[in-house]
Amino acid sequence: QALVAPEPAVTDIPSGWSVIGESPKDARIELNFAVKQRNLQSLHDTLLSVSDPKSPSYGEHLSNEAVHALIKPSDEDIATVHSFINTVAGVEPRAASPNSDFITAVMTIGQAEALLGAKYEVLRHGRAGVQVHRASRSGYRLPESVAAAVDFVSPTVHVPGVRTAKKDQLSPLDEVVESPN
Amino acid sequence: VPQHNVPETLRQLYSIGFATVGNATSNRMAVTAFLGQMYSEEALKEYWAEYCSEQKLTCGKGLPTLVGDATTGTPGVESMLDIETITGVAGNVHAEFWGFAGRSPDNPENEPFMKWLTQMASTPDETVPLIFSTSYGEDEASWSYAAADRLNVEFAKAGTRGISLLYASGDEGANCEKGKYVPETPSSSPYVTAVGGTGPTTGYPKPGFEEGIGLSSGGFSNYWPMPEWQRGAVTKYLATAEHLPEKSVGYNTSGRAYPDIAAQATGFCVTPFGCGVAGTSCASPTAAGVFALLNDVRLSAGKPPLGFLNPFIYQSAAAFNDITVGNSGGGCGIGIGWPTAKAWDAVTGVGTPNFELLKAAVVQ
Repeated sequence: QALVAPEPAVTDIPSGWSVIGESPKDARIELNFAVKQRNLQSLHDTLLSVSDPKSPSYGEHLSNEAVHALIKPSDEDIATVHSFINTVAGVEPRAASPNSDFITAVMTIGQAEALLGAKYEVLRHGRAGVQVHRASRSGYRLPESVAAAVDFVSPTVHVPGVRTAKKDQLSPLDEVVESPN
Repeated sequence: VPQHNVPETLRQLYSIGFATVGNATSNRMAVTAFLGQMYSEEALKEYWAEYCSEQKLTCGKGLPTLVGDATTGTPGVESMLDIETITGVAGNVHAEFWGFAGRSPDNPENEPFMKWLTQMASTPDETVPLIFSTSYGEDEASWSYAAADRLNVEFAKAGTRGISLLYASGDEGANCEKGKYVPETPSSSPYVTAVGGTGPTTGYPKPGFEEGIGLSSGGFSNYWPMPEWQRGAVTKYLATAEHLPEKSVGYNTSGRAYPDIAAQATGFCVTPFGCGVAGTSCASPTAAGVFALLNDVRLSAGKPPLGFLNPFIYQSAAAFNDITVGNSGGGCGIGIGWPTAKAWDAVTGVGTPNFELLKAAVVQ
């Protein structure tokens, strides 16, 4: 099958992050396949009707089971993703949500690179001191039939945001320190 | 008079008062933490002892439930700010701390934000928190359109179940990058409630004296169209506000506008780090605490929780303190960022919550 990129590679690594080398092939990674859902317009309409105080359905929220039943992916798409992971990477995937709209599989970085046609690198956020493995610059590709069954796969191209609260004023302790003058 | 934002001042500011409000046993609220921001029970207990005991305030409802693959450890400013603030504002409501590392000795590399989403989707209705406050954000385009579109669906799933999602709007004001305004997400998602930031107009926080502050992020999404529930308010702002940014900075006036509301975002005390912490990371758990109490009012009245808040917020704008002073920064050097204005604006949304007024609105 032709290979398709569900998401574009990242040309500019986000500010604060730097690439410090290749990811070790034996490091473990949990890939998360977001399987395409159905009836999304119905979900949207239901959300607005239960959330609008002027709606007669206001407050009539759906149960978790009902929400997941409403948008459950097709059995074919679920099977396609399962088969792809199992056949190519040789690992057993599992459903990460009640209706299998997320399917995860733990494997090595080496297996993930082979599965996704990707190259994982270690990214480090200097200020936060956080390191992640991402295939941001290489991107990833999936066989056409698998790409048609998923919205995206993570962690791949997306680099997490890091937010740190600021200190904008002196603490009470600092305020009582007098200047030499 | 306290010089900083602590439970006592925040409850005065937002008309919560000092009575124990929370009574509904099924009410739960949560904060989320990512990438190694850890929770410390010792620090939370110290915070409660310092800011709640002497004032005889009920803070939280026992120790928080810990959920996720990375919860306890060396406390982080962000994580402790979130849990201390939400339990300081909302007395007698059970809190949860949901923490995800992205990687740990026991867990393989993952996308912590996705771990949170799948955990929430797998938690039964009986035990899932009714409100999540998240102080996580990044440039909108850092998620591909395909992934961002899917995140919207996940947010919509939560709202349809009756779960409210509040996000810090961002700390970069109008967020100028390379001469253009850049929206921030998840606050730019039309399926969450974005919380901007205010500060005191005078030296210390007191009711009726708040202004929009420079760090408060807001603007317009480049991914998502403007929803109907905010169209009237935002259209009025664009038509009547003075000192709007020049069009050359590239904002998309047909996009989803944010923030939706605001709360104090400067001068917070965080144990064990000290006072003077700022950012919309302060505002989101503050607002979430108020809405957790409003959920309590509804549950106690035999009504369902508020769920996705935005249609209610825009229809109940009169129950918020309208912030008409101040502006955001980050304006590409050719202006002030966004100005505040009467009614909705791109710094403070419809304003800061007035619990007394909102309490009446949520049971109507």
